[in-house]
Amino acid sequence: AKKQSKLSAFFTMR
Amino acid sequence: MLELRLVQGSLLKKVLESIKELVTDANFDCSSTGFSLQAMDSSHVALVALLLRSEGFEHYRCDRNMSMGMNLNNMAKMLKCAGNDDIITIKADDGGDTVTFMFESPTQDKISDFEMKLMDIDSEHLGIPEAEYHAIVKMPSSEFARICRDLSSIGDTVVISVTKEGVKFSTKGDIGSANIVCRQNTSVDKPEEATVIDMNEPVSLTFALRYMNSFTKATPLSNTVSISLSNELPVVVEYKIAEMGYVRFYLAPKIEE
Repeated sequence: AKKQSKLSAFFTMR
Repeated sequence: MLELRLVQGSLLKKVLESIKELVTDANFDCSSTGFSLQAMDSSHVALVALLLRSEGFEHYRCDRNMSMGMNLNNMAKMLKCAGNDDIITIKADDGGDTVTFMFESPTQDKISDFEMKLMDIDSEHLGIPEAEYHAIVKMPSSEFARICRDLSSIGDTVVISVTKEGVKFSTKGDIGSANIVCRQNTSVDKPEEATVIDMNEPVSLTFALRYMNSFTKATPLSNTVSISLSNELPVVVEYKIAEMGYVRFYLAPKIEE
């Protein structure tokens, strides 16, 4: 099964 | 002091309709570049980035950079009171806690102003690096909306795969499965009806259809949509706003556990 990833896994918080 | 006059006020109405489902509260940032917004949905899975460039406004005065926190549902309620042909002016004082939307009818015989309370929002800004995408698909926005709507009646997720053959949208659900393939067709009469596939590498990613359907609320903003995909990266679904800028939606993929 696939899991929903979050944007924070790809983009850095500024 | 901030004063932004937008002759084609309907654009702002459409922008709000396109993002208010995804995001509840957001900071609008105003600078010499333009009027912009970056906000994530509450689950931090999707992000909307809006830019309306200053050159697209008939009058654009922004004495100092300002960030205005607004409840998008309330803002949409106010903008719904503007006629589709109305000129919309956004006004705010430095350090004030309200924003005023002024609507002028095209013949100047009706002028309304609506004042809305601003709010303090702790916003988390994400740094989005410029990326080289493996594949960029440009297609009619209405076609993309139709595909997302059709597939969501069958399943909850969509697999978007780009190969030399074209772009394939697939889903599976309890009642069965569906595949929709769109091939490149640049020989159509009007450029906005074309599907153009620019692929460097084949790519296949899985996304939640609920978010994709929410992005298609931006369909009235543009005849075409571009979908930028890279393996292992969020997809970018972009609707260009004529002469002014864009609304971009980023969506994190579903990945193997």
